[in-house]
Amino acid sequence: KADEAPHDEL
Amino acid sequence: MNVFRLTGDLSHLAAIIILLLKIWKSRSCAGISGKSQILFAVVFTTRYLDLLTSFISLYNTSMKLIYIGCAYATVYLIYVKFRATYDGNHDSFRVEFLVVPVGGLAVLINHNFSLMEILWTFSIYLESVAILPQLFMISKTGEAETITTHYLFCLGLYRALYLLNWIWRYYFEGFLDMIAIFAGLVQTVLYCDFFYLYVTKGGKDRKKVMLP
Repeated sequence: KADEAPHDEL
Repeated sequence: MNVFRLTGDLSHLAAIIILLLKIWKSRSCAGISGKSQILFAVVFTTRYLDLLTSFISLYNTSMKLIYIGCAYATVYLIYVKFRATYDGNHDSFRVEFLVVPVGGLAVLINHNFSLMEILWTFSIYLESVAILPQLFMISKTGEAETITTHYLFCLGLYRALYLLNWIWRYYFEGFLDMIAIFAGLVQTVLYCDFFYLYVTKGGKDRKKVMLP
């Protein structure tokens, strides 16, 4: 889920 | 990392470099909105605070540093080095009308109510509208230099490619970030009018692109 993972995109 | 993500990043990088080189080579920032460039510097600063807290990859870290560095270099060229060429009278978009609502929205709608996450969300929302002062300036003066249109095309293309990246990631990784997708859609839609003009007025004899 997006709210648990670090933001890996730029 | 998929092909859309990579080409999106490279398109973004190309846009940033094109603008920086255009200003540097022509020794002028005429026709460039300093306000949009300040907003992009704010976007990168608030989004890439995670440089201090988490390491994702060498690619990720170096691209972030390049984006931030170039953003501040651009702002420096416009407001310090080539300040005399800055067309402040035509750069009259009221940025508080963007920053305040976007800040409010970031506090209200985010993945997690923490400072870092709210700043990340703020940067995503702000990026989606940060080009408006530039588009406003072009519509006000009624023209843009060809090199400026290449800059805008690459900058718009980058988020459009990211949309394809998100579709890809949804199907193959189950990854879904609604905030990024929604803002990315808004951002891409804002460029559609420009994309149309860029393509239809493109050609060897093009000198300038007019916006309505």
